[in-house]
Amino acid sequence: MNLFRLLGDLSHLASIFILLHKIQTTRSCRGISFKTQALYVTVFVARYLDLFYRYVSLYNSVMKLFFIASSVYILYLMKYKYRPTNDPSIDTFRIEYLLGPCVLLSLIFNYKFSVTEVLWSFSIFLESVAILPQLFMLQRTGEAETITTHYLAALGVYRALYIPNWIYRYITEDGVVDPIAVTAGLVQTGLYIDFFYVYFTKVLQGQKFELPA
Amino acid sequence: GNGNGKKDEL
Repeated sequence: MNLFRLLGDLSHLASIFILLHKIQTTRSCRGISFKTQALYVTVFVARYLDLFYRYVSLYNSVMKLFFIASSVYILYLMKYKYRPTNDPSIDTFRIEYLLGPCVLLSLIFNYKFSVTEVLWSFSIFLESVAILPQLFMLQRTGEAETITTHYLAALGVYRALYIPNWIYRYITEDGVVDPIAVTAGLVQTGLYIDFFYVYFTKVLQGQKFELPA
Repeated sequence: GNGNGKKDEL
């Protein structure tokens, strides 16, 4: 564990608390893509199946359980408690275009052709693109509540911090590198670049998040 | 190298 990874994980935790706070205080999930949230549940369940057969640390297990539980809870809030505030008609990204290629990629690129390893690879590839329905929705509506942009920023920071973490580990752990996680991670972080540009130039200057028409 | 990936990360 190094500082980059710890701060990255904390940023990931923060993003979930920001999202929960947004939903609870506005009593609405407006502006949040159900599809992206459902993809995150898929990602966490597929990857953290290893809770049953691999123990890393208490920190690792607690975080995994938290990510599974909180992502399922968010789906529940969107689907039941605040269902009337969820508008599927603007959440139109076709996720089969993400799921198909991720299944294919995980069958080709994995560390061992076994059920658990293919699922692990699948979760890594799927996580890298899971934010696309959310970004697509943002693009479509052209604006977002400030709190929603803080959620996305925290999520983007989490991904960005994993990059120096990998560099640090490469140097300190004798050339250790995970090509699947690093490639997918770079792609994932890249997806946030446009968002970050608007976030830093507008939201952090006190303006509303609005995309040029 | 670490062929099995960094399964200690989240």
